[in-house]
Amino acid sequence: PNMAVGGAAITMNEARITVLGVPDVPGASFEIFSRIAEQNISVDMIVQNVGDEGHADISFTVPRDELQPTLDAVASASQSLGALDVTHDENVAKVSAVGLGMAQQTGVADRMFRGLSEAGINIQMITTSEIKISVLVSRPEAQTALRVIHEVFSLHQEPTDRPTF
Amino acid sequence: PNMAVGGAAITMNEARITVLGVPDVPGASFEIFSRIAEQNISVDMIVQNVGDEGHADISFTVPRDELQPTLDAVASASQSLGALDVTHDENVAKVSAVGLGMAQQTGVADRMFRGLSEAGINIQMITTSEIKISVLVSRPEAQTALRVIHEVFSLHQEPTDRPTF
Ligand SMILES: C[C@@H](O)[C@H](N)C(=O)O
Ligand SMILES: C[C@@H](O)[C@H](N)C(=O)O
Repeated sequence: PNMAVGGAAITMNEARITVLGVPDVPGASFEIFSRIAEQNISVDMIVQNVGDEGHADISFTVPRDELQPTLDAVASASQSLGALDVTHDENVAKVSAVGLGMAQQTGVADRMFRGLSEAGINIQMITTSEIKISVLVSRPEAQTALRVIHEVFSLHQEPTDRPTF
Repeated sequence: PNMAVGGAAITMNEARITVLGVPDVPGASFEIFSRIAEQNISVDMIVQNVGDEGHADISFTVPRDELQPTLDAVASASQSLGALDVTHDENVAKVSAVGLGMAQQTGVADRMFRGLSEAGINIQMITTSEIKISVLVSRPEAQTALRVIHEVFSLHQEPTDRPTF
Protein backbone atom coordinates (compact mmCIF):
# COMPACT_ATOMS: atom_id res chain seq x y z
CA PRO A 1 0.00 0.00 0.00
CA ASN A 2 1.01 3.60 -0.48
CA MET A 3 1.49 5.90 2.43
CA ALA A 4 1.63 9.65 2.75
CA VAL A 5 3.87 11.57 5.07
CA GLY A 6 1.76 14.56 6.06
CA GLY A 7 4.14 16.44 8.27
CA ALA A 8 7.29 16.65 10.27
CA ALA A 9 7.70 17.34 13.96
CA ILE A 10 10.51 18.35 16.22
CA THR A 11 10.96 18.32 19.99
CA MET A 12 14.04 20.40 20.48
CA ASN A 13 14.78 20.20 24.18
CA GLU A 14 14.96 16.55 25.09
CA ALA A 15 17.30 14.68 27.33
CA ARG A 16 18.03 10.99 26.87
CA ILE A 17 18.52 8.59 29.76
CA THR A 18 19.67 5.01 29.35
CA VAL A 19 19.64 2.29 31.97
CA LEU A 20 22.27 -0.20 30.84
CA GLY A 21 22.30 -3.86 31.68
CA VAL A 22 18.79 -4.17 33.08
CA PRO A 23 17.99 -7.79 34.01
CA ASP A 24 15.80 -8.99 31.15
CA VAL A 25 13.06 -10.38 33.36
CA PRO A 26 9.41 -9.46 33.97
CA GLY A 27 9.05 -6.48 36.24
CA ALA A 28 12.26 -4.68 35.35
CA SER A 29 10.66 -2.09 33.08
CA PHE A 30 7.95 -1.58 35.66
CA GLU A 31 10.53 -0.89 38.35
CA ILE A 32 11.99 1.94 36.29
CA PHE A 33 8.79 3.54 35.06
CA SER A 34 6.94 3.32 38.35
CA ARG A 35 9.69 5.40 39.97
CA ILE A 36 9.45 7.92 37.17
CA ALA A 37 5.65 8.02 37.34
CA GLU A 38 5.87 8.65 41.10
CA GLN A 39 7.73 11.86 40.32
CA ASN A 40 5.19 12.92 37.69
CA ILE A 41 7.91 13.15 35.09
CA SER A 42 6.63 13.29 31.53
CA VAL A 43 8.29 10.65 29.40
CA ASP A 44 8.35 11.00 25.61
CA MET A 45 10.19 8.22 23.74
CA ILE A 46 10.75 4.83 25.32
CA VAL A 47 13.07 2.50 23.45
CA GLN A 48 14.19 -0.96 24.38
CA ASN A 49 15.91 -3.37 22.04
CA VAL A 50 16.10 -7.10 22.60
CA GLY A 51 18.23 -8.31 25.44
CA ASP A 52 21.56 -10.02 25.21
CA GLU A 53 22.69 -12.70 27.66
CA GLY A 54 19.95 -11.83 30.12
CA HIS A 55 20.33 -8.06 30.07
CA ALA A 56 18.75 -5.25 28.09
CA ASP A 57 19.22 -1.49 27.79
CA ILE A 58 16.21 0.75 28.26
CA SER A 59 16.36 4.34 27.02
CA PHE A 60 13.80 7.06 27.26
CA THR A 61 13.59 10.79 26.78
CA VAL A 62 12.20 13.53 28.99
CA PRO A 63 12.04 17.30 28.65
CA ARG A 64 15.55 18.58 29.18
CA ASP A 65 14.56 20.57 32.27
CA GLU A 66 13.34 17.39 33.94
CA LEU A 67 16.67 15.61 33.65
CA GLN A 68 17.81 15.94 37.25
CA PRO A 69 14.71 14.55 38.98
CA THR A 70 14.69 11.81 36.35
CA LEU A 71 18.25 10.82 37.11
CA ASP A 72 17.38 10.72 40.81
CA ALA A 73 14.35 8.51 40.19
CA VAL A 74 16.27 6.22 37.87
CA ALA A 75 19.25 5.91 40.21
CA SER A 76 17.19 4.16 42.86
CA ALA A 77 15.50 1.91 40.30
CA SER A 78 18.84 1.02 38.77
CA GLN A 79 20.26 0.17 42.14
CA SER A 80 17.38 -2.06 43.19
CA LEU A 81 17.50 -3.83 39.82
CA GLY A 82 21.23 -4.33 39.89
CA ALA A 83 21.55 -2.64 36.51
CA LEU A 84 25.01 -2.01 35.15
CA ASP A 85 24.95 1.77 34.75
CA VAL A 86 22.90 4.84 33.92
CA THR A 87 23.99 7.21 31.15
CA HIS A 88 22.42 10.36 29.81
CA ASP A 89 22.73 13.02 27.14
CA GLU A 90 21.08 16.40 27.36
CA ASN A 91 22.16 17.54 23.91
CA VAL A 92 19.52 15.70 21.92
CA ALA A 93 16.33 16.40 20.01
CA LYS A 94 13.60 14.25 18.52
CA VAL A 95 12.67 14.67 14.88
CA SER A 96 9.79 12.80 13.26
CA ALA A 97 8.10 12.09 9.98
CA VAL A 98 4.38 11.97 10.65
CA GLY A 99 2.19 9.99 8.33
CA LEU A 100 -1.43 9.63 7.55
CA GLY A 101 -1.38 6.00 6.51
CA MET A 102 1.96 4.56 7.40
CA ALA A 103 0.92 1.01 8.22
CA GLN A 104 3.64 -0.09 5.86
CA GLN A 105 6.58 2.02 6.80
CA THR A 106 9.33 0.60 4.70
CA GLY A 107 9.29 3.28 2.01
CA VAL A 108 9.18 6.03 4.61
CA ALA A 109 12.12 4.69 6.60
CA ASP A 110 14.16 4.22 3.43
CA ARG A 111 13.53 7.74 2.21
CA MET A 112 13.94 9.40 5.61
CA PHE A 113 17.16 7.57 6.39
CA ARG A 114 18.56 8.33 2.93
CA GLY A 115 18.01 12.01 3.53
CA LEU A 116 19.60 11.98 6.96
CA SER A 117 22.49 9.91 5.63
CA GLU A 118 23.16 12.33 2.80
CA ALA A 119 23.10 15.21 5.27
CA GLY A 120 25.65 13.38 7.41
CA ILE A 121 23.32 13.28 10.40
CA ASN A 122 23.83 10.40 12.81
CA ILE A 123 20.71 8.60 14.02
CA GLN A 124 21.06 7.90 17.74
CA MET A 125 17.72 6.19 18.42
CA ILE A 126 14.80 5.04 16.32
CA THR A 127 11.23 4.42 17.36
CA THR A 128 8.15 3.94 15.23
CA SER A 129 4.42 3.63 15.16
CA GLU A 130 1.99 3.21 12.30
CA ILE A 131 1.76 6.94 11.88
CA LYS A 132 5.22 8.11 12.85
CA ILE A 133 8.94 7.44 12.56
CA SER A 134 10.98 9.31 15.16
CA VAL A 135 14.72 9.57 15.44
CA LEU A 136 16.86 11.06 18.15
CA VAL A 137 19.69 13.24 16.87
CA SER A 138 22.07 15.72 18.42
CA ARG A 139 20.47 19.08 19.10
CA PRO A 140 22.83 21.02 16.79
CA GLU A 141 21.72 18.80 13.90
CA ALA A 142 18.01 18.87 14.69
CA GLN A 143 16.97 21.82 12.52
CA THR A 144 18.85 20.36 9.58
CA ALA A 145 17.20 16.99 10.20
CA LEU A 146 13.79 18.67 10.20
CA ARG A 147 14.62 20.43 6.95
CA VAL A 148 15.73 17.11 5.46
CA ILE A 149 12.41 15.52 6.32
CA HIS A 150 10.54 18.42 4.73
CA GLU A 151 12.64 18.03 1.61
CA VAL A 152 12.50 14.28 1.14
CA PHE A 153 8.75 14.20 1.64
CA SER A 154 8.05 17.42 -0.27
CA LEU A 155 6.22 18.88 2.70
CA HIS A 156 6.33 22.44 1.41
CA GLN A 157 4.05 21.44 -1.39
CA GLU A 158 0.27 21.28 -1.39
CA PRO A 159 -0.96 17.88 -0.17
CA THR A 160 -2.41 16.98 -3.55
CA ASP A 161 0.99 17.45 -5.18
CA ARG A 162 2.85 15.28 -2.70
CA PRO A 163 4.16 11.92 -3.71
CA THR A 164 3.24 8.91 -1.68
CA PHE A 165 5.76 6.21 -0.81
CA PRO B 1 -2.17 16.11 31.84
CA ASN B 2 -4.44 13.12 31.91
CA MET B 3 -4.47 10.66 29.08
CA ALA B 4 -6.92 8.03 27.98
CA VAL B 5 -6.07 4.63 26.59
CA GLY B 6 -8.84 3.96 24.10
CA GLY B 7 -7.91 0.52 22.93
CA ALA B 8 -5.50 -2.33 22.65
CA ALA B 9 -4.05 -3.89 19.53
CA ILE B 10 -2.25 -7.09 18.69
CA THR B 11 -0.22 -8.22 15.71
CA MET B 12 0.11 -11.91 16.26
CA ASN B 13 2.39 -13.14 13.49
CA GLU B 14 5.50 -11.05 13.61
CA ALA B 15 9.10 -11.98 13.21
CA ARG B 16 11.91 -9.94 14.77
CA ILE B 17 15.23 -9.35 13.05
CA THR B 18 18.20 -7.70 14.73
CA VAL B 19 21.37 -6.46 13.10
CA LEU B 20 23.96 -6.43 15.84
CA GLY B 21 27.00 -4.22 15.95
CA VAL B 22 26.07 -1.81 13.17
CA PRO B 23 28.68 0.96 12.82
CA ASP B 24 27.05 3.95 14.49
CA VAL B 25 27.68 6.35 11.62
CA PRO B 26 25.43 8.21 9.18
CA GLY B 27 24.17 5.98 6.41
CA ALA B 28 24.12 2.71 8.28
CA SER B 29 20.37 2.64 8.90
CA PHE B 30 19.81 3.66 5.30
CA GLU B 31 21.92 0.76 4.06
CA ILE B 32 19.69 -1.70 5.88
CA PHE B 33 16.31 -0.20 5.08
CA SER B 34 17.06 0.53 1.44
CA ARG B 35 17.76 -3.17 0.89
CA ILE B 36 14.51 -4.05 2.61
CA ALA B 37 12.56 -1.44 0.65
CA GLU B 38 13.99 -2.84 -2.59
CA GLN B 39 12.29 -6.14 -1.77
CA ASN B 40 8.99 -4.43 -0.95
CA ILE B 41 9.00 -5.96 2.48
CA SER B 42 6.56 -4.36 4.91
CA VAL B 43 8.31 -3.32 8.10
CA ASP B 44 6.30 -2.76 11.29
CA MET B 45 8.37 -1.81 14.36
CA ILE B 46 11.82 -0.31 14.02
CA VAL B 47 13.81 0.00 17.23
CA GLN B 48 17.30 1.28 17.73
CA ASN B 49 18.82 2.18 21.07
CA VAL B 50 21.84 4.38 21.49
CA GLY B 51 25.15 3.03 20.34
CA ASP B 52 27.98 1.84 22.49
CA GLU B 53 31.63 2.28 21.51
CA GLY B 54 30.76 3.10 17.94
CA HIS B 55 28.23 0.35 17.33
CA ALA B 56 24.47 0.03 17.67
CA ASP B 57 21.89 -2.73 17.29
CA ILE B 58 18.95 -2.18 14.98
CA SER B 59 15.88 -4.37 15.32
CA PHE B 60 12.72 -4.41 13.31
CA THR B 61 9.71 -6.62 12.79
CA VAL B 62 8.08 -7.92 9.65
CA PRO B 63 5.14 -10.25 9.04
CA ARG B 64 6.28 -13.72 9.93
CA ASP B 65 5.79 -15.00 6.38
CA GLU B 66 8.24 -12.37 5.09
CA LEU B 67 11.09 -13.53 7.30
CA GLN B 68 13.15 -15.36 4.71
CA PRO B 69 13.33 -12.61 2.06
CA THR B 70 14.06 -10.19 4.91
CA LEU B 71 16.97 -12.27 6.15
CA ASP B 72 18.33 -12.40 2.60
CA ALA B 73 18.05 -8.62 2.21
CA VAL B 74 19.59 -7.96 5.59
CA ALA B 75 22.44 -10.40 5.08
CA SER B 76 23.87 -8.36 2.23
CA ALA B 77 23.40 -5.08 4.12
CA SER B 78 25.04 -6.55 7.20
CA GLN B 79 27.97 -7.74 5.16
CA SER B 80 28.58 -4.44 3.42
CA LEU B 81 28.33 -2.60 6.75
CA GLY B 82 30.64 -4.96 8.55
CA ALA B 83 28.01 -5.55 11.20
CA LEU B 84 28.69 -8.14 13.85
CA ASP B 85 25.79 -10.53 13.34
CA VAL B 86 22.14 -10.90 12.41
CA THR B 87 19.70 -12.64 14.74
CA HIS B 88 16.01 -13.32 14.45
CA ASP B 89 13.03 -14.71 16.30
CA GLU B 90 9.84 -15.82 14.57
CA ASN B 91 7.98 -16.59 17.78
CA VAL B 92 6.99 -13.04 18.64
CA ALA B 93 3.94 -10.80 18.62
CA LYS B 94 3.38 -7.10 19.09
CA VAL B 95 0.88 -5.89 21.67
CA SER B 96 -0.02 -2.24 22.13
CA ALA B 97 -1.94 0.18 24.29
CA VAL B 98 -3.45 2.77 21.99
CA GLY B 99 -4.27 6.16 23.38
CA LEU B 100 -6.24 9.18 22.41
CA GLY B 101 -4.12 11.77 24.13
CA MET B 102 -0.95 10.14 25.24
CA ALA B 103 1.45 13.04 24.85
CA GLN B 104 2.52 12.37 28.40
CA GLN B 105 2.99 8.64 28.50
CA THR B 106 4.44 8.08 31.92
CA GLY B 107 1.24 6.94 33.60
CA VAL B 108 0.42 4.61 30.73
CA ALA B 109 3.83 2.95 30.71
CA ASP B 110 3.74 2.51 34.48
CA ARG B 111 0.32 0.89 34.45
CA MET B 112 0.92 -1.26 31.36
CA PHE B 113 4.27 -2.51 32.60
CA ARG B 114 2.83 -3.25 36.04
CA GLY B 115 0.18 -5.44 34.47
CA LEU B 116 2.66 -7.30 32.30
CA SER B 117 5.00 -7.70 35.24
CA GLU B 118 2.29 -9.16 37.45
CA ALA B 119 1.35 -11.56 34.67
CA GLY B 120 4.99 -12.67 34.47
CA ILE B 121 5.27 -11.60 30.82
CA ASN B 122 8.72 -10.59 29.64
CA ILE B 123 8.97 -7.43 27.53
CA GLN B 124 11.40 -8.04 24.66
CA MET B 125 11.22 -4.67 22.91
CA ILE B 126 9.54 -1.34 23.58
CA THR B 127 8.63 1.38 21.15
CA THR B 128 6.38 4.38 21.62
CA SER B 129 4.65 7.27 19.99
CA GLU B 130 2.36 9.92 21.39
CA ILE B 131 -0.64 7.69 20.80
CA LYS B 132 0.77 4.23 21.35
CA ILE B 133 3.03 2.08 23.50
CA SER B 134 3.96 -1.20 21.83
CA VAL B 135 5.83 -4.10 23.29
CA LEU B 136 7.15 -7.23 21.64
CA VAL B 137 6.45 -10.42 23.59
CA SER B 138 6.65 -14.10 22.84
CA ARG B 139 3.73 -15.33 20.76
CA PRO B 140 2.48 -17.80 23.41
CA GLU B 141 2.14 -14.88 25.83
CA ALA B 142 0.54 -12.45 23.41
CA GLN B 143 -3.12 -13.20 24.13
CA THR B 144 -2.48 -12.91 27.85
CA ALA B 145 -0.64 -9.64 27.29
CA LEU B 146 -3.60 -8.31 25.31
CA ARG B 147 -5.96 -9.35 28.10
CA VAL B 148 -3.72 -7.61 30.62
CA ILE B 149 -3.91 -4.37 28.67
CA HIS B 150 -7.68 -4.61 28.51
CA GLU B 151 -7.79 -5.15 32.25
CA VAL B 152 -5.38 -2.47 33.41
CA PHE B 153 -7.04 0.15 31.25
CA SER B 154 -10.60 -1.05 31.83
CA LEU B 155 -11.20 -1.37 28.12
CA HIS B 156 -14.28 -3.51 28.48
CA GLN B 157 -16.09 -0.59 30.03
CA GLU B 158 -17.91 2.23 28.30
CA PRO B 159 -15.54 5.09 27.41
CA THR B 160 -17.23 7.48 29.82
CA ASP B 161 -16.57 5.10 32.70
CA ARG B 162 -12.90 4.64 31.98
CA PRO B 163 -10.28 6.13 34.22
CA THR B 164 -7.67 8.37 32.76
CA PHE B 165 -4.03 8.15 33.78
C1 LIG C 1 14.17 -5.40 30.11
C2 LIG C 1 12.78 -5.33 30.59
O1 LIG C 1 11.92 -4.79 29.62
C3 LIG C 1 12.24 -6.68 31.04
N1 LIG C 1 12.28 -7.62 29.97
C4 LIG C 1 10.80 -6.51 31.56
O2 LIG C 1 9.94 -7.19 31.12
O3 LIG C 1 10.51 -5.69 32.36
C1 LIG D 1 23.16 2.95 13.81
C2 LIG D 1 22.62 3.81 12.71
O1 LIG D 1 21.34 4.28 13.05
C3 LIG D 1 23.52 4.97 12.37
N1 LIG D 1 23.72 5.80 13.53
C4 LIG D 1 22.90 5.78 11.24
O2 LIG D 1 22.74 6.95 11.36
O3 LIG D 1 22.53 5.28 10.23
